[in-house]
Amino acid sequence: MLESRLEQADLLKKVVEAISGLVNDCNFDCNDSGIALQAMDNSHVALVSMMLKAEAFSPYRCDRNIALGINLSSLTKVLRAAQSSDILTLKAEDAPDVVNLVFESSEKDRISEYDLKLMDIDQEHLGIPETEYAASISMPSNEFQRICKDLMNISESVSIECTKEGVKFAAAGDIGTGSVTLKQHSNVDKPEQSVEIDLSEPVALSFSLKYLVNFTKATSLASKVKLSLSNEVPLLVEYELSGGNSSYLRFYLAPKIGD
Amino acid sequence: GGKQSSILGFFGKK
Repeated sequence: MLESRLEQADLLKKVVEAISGLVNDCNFDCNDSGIALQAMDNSHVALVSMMLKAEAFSPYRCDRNIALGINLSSLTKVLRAAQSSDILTLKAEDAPDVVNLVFESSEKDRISEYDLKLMDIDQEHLGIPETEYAASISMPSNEFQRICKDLMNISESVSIECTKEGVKFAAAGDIGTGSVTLKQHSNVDKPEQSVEIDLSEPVALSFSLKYLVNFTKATSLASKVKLSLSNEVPLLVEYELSGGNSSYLRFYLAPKIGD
Repeated sequence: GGKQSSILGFFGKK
């Protein structure tokens, strides 16, 4: 059986909110190392991969592999009943028909309990190759969101060019062109404001802004976002979850190729 | 611009 207790319901609320624009139904795969999720959007352009490590919960118990097939809009409806600061406990039997969600207010004076019906989802998993990316950029997550939203007003595509000079996001559309260039800089007082660029060779790729803007729904989960790029492979956009236990929310986006 | 590629062209089914 599964029994996992999250100190802050907010974490799951935000994860579900961040991925529900891309994915309708997906399996939450539970095993002794934690709860994982992998799903593509309907048009197979983007892939979401989430890992909530057992260490993100206290306590966490899962004796055997359990797949929780969940409709995300149904889960959203149930999670609306949870206050952000509630303690959230997820429970399921082996081979379950329902997942049980319990929300406890931090003052412990209210306990809400919901059973969400599960679906049988026949989901194929993709093998994501270990990649040494040519460029990785760590930047404030709200800055990345801002850039994507601003450039979406110009075009549906953005080119991301990373050189030793910095990283340039550029868009060209009917009304004109726009670009934002970021250079590496460290902010000692506010490390979350730093931009770090790790480059082994220059990269230039184009991506759909509609998807990138969708990914940035995860912005409130982490102060930093990491972009990893290599020529001719999908972009990786990564948000760290729940500080320091290597839980993550990753989005992969297939590039636009040719002209 | 360019043509949108598919994630399936990069990541194989397990």
